[in-house]
Amino acid sequence: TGIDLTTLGLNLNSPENLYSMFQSPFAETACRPQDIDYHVPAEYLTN
Amino acid sequence: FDDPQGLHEKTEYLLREWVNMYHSPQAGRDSFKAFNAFVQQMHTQGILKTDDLITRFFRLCTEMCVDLCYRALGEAGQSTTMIRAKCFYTLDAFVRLIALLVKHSGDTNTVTKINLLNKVLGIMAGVLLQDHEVRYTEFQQLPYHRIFIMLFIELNAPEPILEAINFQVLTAFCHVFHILRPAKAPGFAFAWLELISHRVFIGRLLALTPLQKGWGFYAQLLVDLFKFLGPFLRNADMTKPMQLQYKGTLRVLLVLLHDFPEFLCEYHYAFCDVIPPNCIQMRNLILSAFPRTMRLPDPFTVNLVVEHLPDINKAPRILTNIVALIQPASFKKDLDSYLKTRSPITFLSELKSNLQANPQGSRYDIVLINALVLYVGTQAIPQLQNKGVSMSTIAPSPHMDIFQNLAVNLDTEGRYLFLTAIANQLRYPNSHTHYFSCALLYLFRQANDQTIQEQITKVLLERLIVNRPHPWGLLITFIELIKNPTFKFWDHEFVRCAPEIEKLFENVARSCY
Amino acid sequence: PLGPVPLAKEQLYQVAMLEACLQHLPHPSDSERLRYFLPRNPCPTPSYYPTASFPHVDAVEIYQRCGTETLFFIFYYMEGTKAQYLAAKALKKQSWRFHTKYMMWFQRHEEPKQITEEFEQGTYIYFDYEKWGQKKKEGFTFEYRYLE
Repeated sequence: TGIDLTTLGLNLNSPENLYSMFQSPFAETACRPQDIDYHVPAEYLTN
Repeated sequence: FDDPQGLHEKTEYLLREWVNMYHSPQAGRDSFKAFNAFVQQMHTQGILKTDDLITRFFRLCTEMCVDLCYRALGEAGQSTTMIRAKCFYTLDAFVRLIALLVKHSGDTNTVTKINLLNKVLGIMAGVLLQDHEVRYTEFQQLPYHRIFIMLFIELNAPEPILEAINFQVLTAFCHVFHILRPAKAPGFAFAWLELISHRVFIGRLLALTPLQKGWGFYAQLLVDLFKFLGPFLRNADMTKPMQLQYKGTLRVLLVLLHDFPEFLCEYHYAFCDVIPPNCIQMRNLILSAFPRTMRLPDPFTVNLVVEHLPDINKAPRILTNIVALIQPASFKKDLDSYLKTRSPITFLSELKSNLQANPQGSRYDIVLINALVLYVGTQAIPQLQNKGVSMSTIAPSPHMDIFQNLAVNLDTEGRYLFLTAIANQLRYPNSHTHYFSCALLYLFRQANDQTIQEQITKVLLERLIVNRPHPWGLLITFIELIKNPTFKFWDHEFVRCAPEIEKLFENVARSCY
Repeated sequence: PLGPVPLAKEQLYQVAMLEACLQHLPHPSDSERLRYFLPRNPCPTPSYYPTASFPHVDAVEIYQRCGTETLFFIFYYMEGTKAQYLAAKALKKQSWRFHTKYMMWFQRHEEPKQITEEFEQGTYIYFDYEKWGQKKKEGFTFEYRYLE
């Protein structure tokens, strides 16, 4: 009967779009907020 | 031809120089200071003198970066994090150089920028394919994956210069990803799927590019993916890597179904053309998409009158040119003539052989069958507009003559492909769904051979017993079949051919009403 | 009813290649900028730790309710993320200003004694990243070329 698609780690009921938090086709979970690059002023990149 | 004497050493020196400059604190914002200084060095070293030298420089740099990665990957006892840090130290610097050259080459002339980008991407593809062929199962995707994704992210940063050339940048990347499609570079298949499903890539192509101009590109890449998976899904003998790739593909399709259902709606036909007919669940997923503006009536509603639904007479957008798929031209001419005047009378008797003219392995030309079914249907619907599409109006007609001929004269395999083509049109409420739902039920009722009725039932059932989602049109068609007494569904022998089959029907019936 | 189609030579080659590259699958972090201080492999935490990100994580209001040190901690350790950006916004709302020249944050503590186009002199508080605390400084010169 195929795969239960609700077990692939995607929140299909999310009101937000999924692609902006999509981590990888081979990952079981979405990205955490801190995983996602965000364009900040270059001066902020002090490390 | 061989590289000019000394170019290799010169390139190696320059690349090392750049990597050091890139990582030094004095590199400046976005490495711009370092870049200015480095371009001077390139000039003095004569690298920018001719187009050919620039090409060789990039190829040599790419090869050096790749070799460095292979060496790092070959070091025993290193953690993957350390290996990656070591590789990315050079790769990211190289990517930044390419991005800066693309951004600042040709001043305001965007053509120069895009030409350079295409050149570099072409070189990357060339190096990758050669490496893939030479190293065979020793091939590593890491350096290429990193270069492509970081370059894509760099060139899609929110900057005015880049915004001005964004669509050409997307075109260039889609082009190179098409060249590196899994069928061509299977050793790169996992990285390839990562690339085309990266959120920045999907975001740019499907959400941010205006007028959906990126959709066609993305659809092409999905077709590439389905064509690669096809032969393996066809036999359902899934090795572990293939399972992983398949599951990954399902995830990507779920994201598309959730975020861009209209995209799946508009390209479903092209996708179904390359997804193997027996790949039920993945195809259901695509066929289940419906426009977000649409409110789908519950298919299990008692006394649902499909004909009264507001959208039922609207034709869905189909972006594939199905007329072009009906070959040869003489066959198309006869088809049109038959639809108009039911002549030549030999058309129906020759129909089966026309559909078997496919040399590629399977005996039937699936693309032609799909195109024929949809074309005949779309020719029939306008003629029924006044009377309205229903079981009583769709026949008699030359269109249904063709369908009935196929149902009766094709063998089991051919009939399965024919019925599959019809079932692929059972989607969200629209005029195609309605017409083909009626057509399928009409074929069931008119069939004087129970084998045909059984096969129609099988085609529907195999799509219903897999895990969700299920297309709306599929559900309402099957519910109508088992509820409407005029089909005498439950009187048929095949419903009771085995206890578990009977039980299955009863379960499905119970869930339906 | 279709029956299997034997794999062609090409497909056997593809399977062999796919098998091989299974040994070095891409890691999700391969597709992101490098951030040495943010491990991409989530470290195992006790089950009662919240794992899903809480709602409104993207709203600056959440950050405004954080303490100053917390905001500086987020700013310093989560560079390049939305969290850093929002922490910076919250700090600005607490009248902290980021000064590019000194890579520091300043908060004006009292009216400056001397104001010109180029600079102003007065008493300020700046954040000491070493000691993770705030420091007051008299007669400090604050130059206007700061990042607003």
